[in-house]
Amino acid sequence: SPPSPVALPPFFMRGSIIQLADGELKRVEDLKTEDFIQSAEISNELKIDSSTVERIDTGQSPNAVVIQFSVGELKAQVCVEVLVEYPFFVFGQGWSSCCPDRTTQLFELSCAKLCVGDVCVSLTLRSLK
Amino acid sequence: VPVFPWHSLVPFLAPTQSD
Repeated sequence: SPPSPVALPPFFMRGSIIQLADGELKRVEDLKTEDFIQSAEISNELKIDSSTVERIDTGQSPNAVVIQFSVGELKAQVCVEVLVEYPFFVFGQGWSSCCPDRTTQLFELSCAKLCVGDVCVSLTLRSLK
Repeated sequence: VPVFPWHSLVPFLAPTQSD
């Protein structure tokens, strides 16, 4: 059977309180690209990667899509299956999903339409020392 | 009120790098 798509966790709900790496608290809808970059910079374990959307296909489960990303400098090809409303943070743009209307309806989180070519914020573990 | 860490919002898309 196909793997279940990643369900949408509660912290994408508008108004959710997010703690940045320096301790600052922000609402999820107020996060900026710089917040992710600066948080990763002071993290010993996490590194920001740029992940470019290469393809978006219909998923095997209802309301799911398979998104193919090209990740980091090595352009590693990674596919994830998520629900259409799952938001990704696009550099310089903010929250974006394959079905922004549904994201807004379910989570009251304003979203742009995620498109091929968009560059999303993703994380990599730094090597553990 | 629950507080979530910033990194819970960001997907891990690449395998661990050795740098």
